[in-house]
Amino acid sequence: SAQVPPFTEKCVQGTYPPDLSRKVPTVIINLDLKPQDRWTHVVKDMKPQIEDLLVAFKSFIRDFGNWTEAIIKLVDNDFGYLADELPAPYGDELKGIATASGLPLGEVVLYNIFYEIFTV
Amino acid sequence: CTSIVGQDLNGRMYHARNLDFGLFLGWDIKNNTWEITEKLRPTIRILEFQRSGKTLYKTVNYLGYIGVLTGIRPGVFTLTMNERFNIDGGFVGIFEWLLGNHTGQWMSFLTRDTLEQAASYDDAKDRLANTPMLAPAYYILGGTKPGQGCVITRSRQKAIDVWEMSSQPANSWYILETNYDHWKKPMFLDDRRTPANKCMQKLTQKGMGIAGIYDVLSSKPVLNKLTTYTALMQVDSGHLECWLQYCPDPCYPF
Repeated sequence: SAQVPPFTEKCVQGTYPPDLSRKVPTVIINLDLKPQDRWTHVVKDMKPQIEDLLVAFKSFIRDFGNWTEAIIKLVDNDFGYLADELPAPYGDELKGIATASGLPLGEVVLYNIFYEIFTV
Repeated sequence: CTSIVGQDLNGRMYHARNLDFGLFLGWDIKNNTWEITEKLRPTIRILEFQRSGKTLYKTVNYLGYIGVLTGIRPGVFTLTMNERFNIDGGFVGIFEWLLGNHTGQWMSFLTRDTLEQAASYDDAKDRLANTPMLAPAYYILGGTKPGQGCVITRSRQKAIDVWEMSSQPANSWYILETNYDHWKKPMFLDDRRTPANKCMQKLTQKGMGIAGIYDVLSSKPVLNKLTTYTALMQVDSGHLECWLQYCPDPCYPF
């Protein structure tokens, strides 16, 4: 149903404001709290959504074959130590997120350095 | 991604962006969507970072991600980051970092540090242009004064180009960046730059503002199946709003 590239523009008008159901809500991050505690309230509320994302990503990785299971285990079990190497306060913030969400620290670290890994 | 910094006829500065993510991360043939893109949308939040009850800066984040891709320091500057693909990419930077070379900064932590610490547009520009990094990137920066807008093209080591809004006489009221070096043609399969520029020309400076720029970013193929959100910022008022984006069929996959 779409054209062959290069794609040509369809400049729309009058689309603002969109439906309010699409408005992104705001949450407060209190920098006066210890880094480990800053994200707790947010992550606890959003745990299912974050978990859902990481499960989908792991499922996508698994589609490449059984050998990828070793990579997932490596991330879950051995990637967490990288949090100690990250600059302050970021390592401690990630540890706080892992604790509050119950997700493996390695996965939380990987999620946060995703850009550096995939820019190639 | 597509980022735009522009000014209206009164010199008020606006900065907006589409964040596209999830290319090749699983295509759902039933719904014609990218799987990871769909999973990311529910995690999007505006974050207000406060100290002593005062808002220091605001960002748009996927929850669980603590770095910054889109942010505003109210009354000082606005900042977005677009991905830059390069063979000397982040994988090399991480490898060096694992070997003990910690001189490079992580991309999203540099942006957060900049939002937290930079006292002015020029200070932010200097930090983003000159801090060694682990991965290449495009930083799009907007200030408070007319003409204060630039695209910083980063290699891992330094800025290889700083493209100023005021340096393009024909369209000096805005500057626009997607995911390609501005002095090169974008890949023909992924040319969102030309359509976005055409929509900006149709908008004209008279139409510049939150609503007008939202229209441009909602125009296909600037809006595509990878677009998770559109963020709109006005630096003087410290205004940041964000809308989830969906691209109904027929829509381009990227």
